[in-house]
Amino acid sequence: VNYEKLRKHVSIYDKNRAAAKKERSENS
Amino acid sequence: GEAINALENFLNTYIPDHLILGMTIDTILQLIRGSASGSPLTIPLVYIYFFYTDQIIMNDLIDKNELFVRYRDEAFITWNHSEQQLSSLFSIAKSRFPEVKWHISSIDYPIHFVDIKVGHNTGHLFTGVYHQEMFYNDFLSSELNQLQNPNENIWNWLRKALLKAVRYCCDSVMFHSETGEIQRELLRRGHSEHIFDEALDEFYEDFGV
Repeated sequence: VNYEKLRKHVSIYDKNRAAAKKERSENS
Repeated sequence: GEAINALENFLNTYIPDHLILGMTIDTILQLIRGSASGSPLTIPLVYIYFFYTDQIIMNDLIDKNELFVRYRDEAFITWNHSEQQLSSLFSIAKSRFPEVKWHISSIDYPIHFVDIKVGHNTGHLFTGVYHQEMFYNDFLSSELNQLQNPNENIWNWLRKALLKAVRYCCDSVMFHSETGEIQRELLRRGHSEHIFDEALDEFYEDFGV
């Protein structure tokens, strides 16, 4: 398994989740 | 006094109209002053104070190439200069923030920072997932399993454990060691190896590797 690629994709996933959470809290 | 100043800065920065429930910031500070000790406000007040001291420490005292992390009242820094320079750094920090009590630990042996294992191999920092020893104590395991795994299915538990492994481990060697820990933990809970293999494949597939 390409660990660096896995880390990069998890990092993108975390950033997207944080952005979605921020957007939800701003809308509420 | 320093904490109140920090709170005032914080409120002025983050409350655009300078009002909370119709109260001005001056009123809020008057209500808090002299009564914060031991109240539920104490801890948030301390964190707001640290929020500003962190910025001073990061901007003025610690090199941009170093790592500075704080969680609650614990902080972790890396240092690539001499021990003498490090001791000067602590002297400056202590004189600038005399009200903070400092307890300093080095990572000559691996330590844990919250649930992250931190250590070094001949000066190269490594990180991984910290497992509390008591989790392996069979005497406590049934209670701890309930605490660690409340109303969750095993697939969720595995996904969370694998995500944590990727986030915490510094390289593929640590990551593979952590997947081994997860697998052993799963077997210890009476699940089959097949579940682990399937969850791992699914996890890799989800993240495109």
